[in-house]
Formats: sequence, C-alpha cells, structure tokens
Amino acid sequence: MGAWAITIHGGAGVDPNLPMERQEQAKAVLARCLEIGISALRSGAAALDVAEMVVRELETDPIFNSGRGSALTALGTVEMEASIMDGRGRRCGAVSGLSTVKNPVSLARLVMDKSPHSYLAFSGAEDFARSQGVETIDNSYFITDENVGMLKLAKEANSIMFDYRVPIDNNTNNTCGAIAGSIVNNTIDNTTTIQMNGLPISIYAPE
Amino acid sequence: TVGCAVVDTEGNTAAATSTGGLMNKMSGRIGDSPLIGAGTYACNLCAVSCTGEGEAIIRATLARDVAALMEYKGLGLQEAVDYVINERLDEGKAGLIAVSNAGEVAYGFNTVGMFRGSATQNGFMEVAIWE
Repeated sequence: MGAWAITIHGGAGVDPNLPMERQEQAKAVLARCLEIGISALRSGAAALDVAEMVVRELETDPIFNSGRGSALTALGTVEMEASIMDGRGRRCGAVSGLSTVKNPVSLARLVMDKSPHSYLAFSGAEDFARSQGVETIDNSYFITDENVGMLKLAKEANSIMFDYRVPIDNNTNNTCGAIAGSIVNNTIDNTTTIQMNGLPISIYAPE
Repeated sequence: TVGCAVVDTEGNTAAATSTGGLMNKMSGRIGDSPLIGAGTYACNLCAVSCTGEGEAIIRATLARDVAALMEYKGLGLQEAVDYVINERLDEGKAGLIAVSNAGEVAYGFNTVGMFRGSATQNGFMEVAIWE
C-alpha cells in the first residue's frame, strides 16, 4: 500500500495587487476543495474519482476561471473545455466548446468511459451530454458580472488576456502587469503587429 | 483554469483540468486544458495539470514532458517540473502541479503567482498563491 497525495491549482498569473480579502477568499476555496479530496483519499477512493470530484467542486465555485466564472469569448459567451486522464492504462477523455454543461470535467470522464472516442467538441459534445443525461444549464449561469467587466476592459485594450485577473499595466516597467496576460495591438512604423500574451503573434505561427 | 493531480493508496494516479480559456478569446479557440499531453497527463509514474498561456503549453507539450523526463531520464518529480518550467516554455508563462506514484507532490510556475494547494498522507498540507 502506497501513500496518497493530492495537489490542486486555481490558475497561474495573479494580479500582484490582488486585495487581501480576495486572496483569502481564493485560499478558502482551495482549502475546502483540498479537504474534499483528502477525506475521499482517506476513505480509499480511487485517484480518478477524486480528481473528478475535486475539479467539479472548483468548477462550481465562481472564483476561478472554469465552469461558473469562466472567462468570456469576444462574443461575451462562455466556451468551456476540460480533460481527465487515468494513469492506470493511460485512458483519457476531453471536451471543448461547451456552453451549457454544468460540470465539463464530468462530461470529459463520460467521453472516456462511455464513448469510443477520447475527445468531443462543440455541438457534438453538447449532443453527447444530452444523450448521457448530464446536468445542463443556460449559458447565463456561467457568466459573472465581474467577468463582463473584465471583458469590457480587455476589449478596450484590444487584448486577449491569458489570465484576466492581471489588470492591463500602464507603466511598462512593471513587467508582470505589462507582460502577464495582455495582448496589445502595437503599432511599430505604422504597421500593426498583433501580440498575444505580450509576444509577437509570429512565435505562435504554428498555433 | 483549475486542475487536480492525485495518487491514491494503490499508487494509481489521475489528473484533470478544466477552464473557460482566455478572456476575449475568439469563439472556437481551443487551449491546452483539453489537450492530453499538453495541459493534462497521467501515467503509471506521475500525473500533471498545467495552467497559463495555452499556446505556450501546447507548443511545449508541457505535461507529457514532465512524465517523459521521469521515464527516460530518471529525473525525480520536482526536478522534472523545474526543468520543464525553466527550459521548455521559451518566453511563455505557465504553471503546473504534479504528483508521483510514490506519493510526492510538486509544482512550478514562471508567472506572477499561482493559486495552489497540496496535501500528502504524512500530514503535509499547504495552500498558497505566491512564491
């Protein structure tokens, strides 16, 4: 019998000026979700079930960018994605482009367990969700006022932000604000070079 | 983005990642989180979940690289995590969490902070944001 272990994250790239009460709020959610995983492991639950259970809890809380509280597309909608992988046999399941499935990670698990594929996306994934009877809900459930405000900021800065918690930085010497998470349309010699995450889009050319 | 990596008392590992993606992203854009080997990976040695700039994580096949360094070069979990964060991201910004089949936990990030929490059977527990 080996020793169990669990680790979780709520996203990388944090606003260095995040107010203390927001930091405490985020830590409280992380601690609560960790406890759920710990007690399941103590009672002998399988790693795969614990991973799904904990990510479901993180998706349900609006504080992090997943499920309820997801970042918004340029259209102001939510398109969620998730994946899960079982180290035993390296089985896996993934979904993208979900707009009504309450817990994307559980649909990814069903793709792994109940479909002949490992990845379903957009309308195919939504159809599969209905065929499996998973809980679906109107897209508005996932949209928070805070994120509507963040999207407005991003649009004003003509940027795509990898972590929308980091505000657009005006003074460029504070690189974390300038680089982390904002794409700004730079005009150099009157030609616009689009950037993503503070880098020339060209490095993402393969992408 | 949220994620979890777990090893149970049988030594089996699993990882899961879920996200809304990028704020103001184009409709139809797919990031690293659903891509097995990039944002999520699990095998008999370890389990990994990544977060950050999806395009950089995809190009680096970040999650699979942690497992490959352990499998082919015999690196320990934290060593493998440190290597991929420091050497494989080019100018990209990302973070990841990982467990090994031996009950270890590890994390790494080159961003400003990462929301994270870890616990092991021998009583270790940590919830943190900054370095």
